[in-house]
Amino acid sequence: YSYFPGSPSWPRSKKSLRYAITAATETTIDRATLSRVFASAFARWSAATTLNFTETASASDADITIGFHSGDHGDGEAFDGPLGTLAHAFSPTDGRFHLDASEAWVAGGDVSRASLDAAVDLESVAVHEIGHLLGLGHSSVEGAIMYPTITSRTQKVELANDDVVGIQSLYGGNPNFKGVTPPATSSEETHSAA
Amino acid sequence: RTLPEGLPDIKPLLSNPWSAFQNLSGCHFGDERQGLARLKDYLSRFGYLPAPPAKFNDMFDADMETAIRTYQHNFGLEATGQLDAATVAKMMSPRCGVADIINGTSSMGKTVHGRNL
Repeated sequence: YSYFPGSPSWPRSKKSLRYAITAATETTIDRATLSRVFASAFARWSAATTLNFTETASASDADITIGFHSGDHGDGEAFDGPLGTLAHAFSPTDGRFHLDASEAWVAGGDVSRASLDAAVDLESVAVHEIGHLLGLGHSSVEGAIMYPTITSRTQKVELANDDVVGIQSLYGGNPNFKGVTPPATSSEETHSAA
Repeated sequence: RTLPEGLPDIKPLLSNPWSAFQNLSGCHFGDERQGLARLKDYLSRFGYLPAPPAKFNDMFDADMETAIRTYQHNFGLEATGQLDAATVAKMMSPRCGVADIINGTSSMGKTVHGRNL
């Protein structure tokens, strides 16, 4: 795991963060589905830490704003259409989280069965970007959520040990956290690794 | 959410903006190949090369070799400094837009630092 330069984080006094899905967001995914997917993504980080997240309707009340945008959207980090860069988020305490509206997002359901080769699982990307919003940089550990790339038509939403150690060093651990579940390994993969 | 049946095939529109990197597979130090400037833009965007004073050129120079070696370290690839097939494939993968190295001071975790040490 890594941190942004200077290791910025949310203030220790701020354990509850509010997020808003911005009204002008450029997506055809319905609002209820978006709420469910982002709630699930935030819950994965709150399970491991002492942080809590709640959705709020108003962006002006929110610590974190989430929006879908196309091309140049004013932050100097233009999106590039399908595939390429999928999303980006800013380090604490900026709170901006932008997704490329041009992606073939899959919000719920089995992404591996999507009809498009370029389908991208929304929750997987959301879990990764929330890591940035909380202060994590990228990780070299391929199984970690904070690894920079993702394969289309795959889902990766479970925090790896690398992610957990990184985030708990910043915010402390949730005493009820059960720890990470090691990824399932087939006998063929085990043989190959050996 | 998948597109309903009956819609026109939009696969041609879903082209990877980095697919041209495929043509650069096998390039190494000293080569000059059209498209290397674009790959330097990619490396610069994600923190492996500093922003150029003007435009990047198509020369595979020493800075590019070092940048590719660092990229390979970060992504668990063999650090050859060359654009081998595995490196090009990784560079074409969809990814997060946040840089891997920020201001030259942040890298991708202890694995890389350990190797450098």
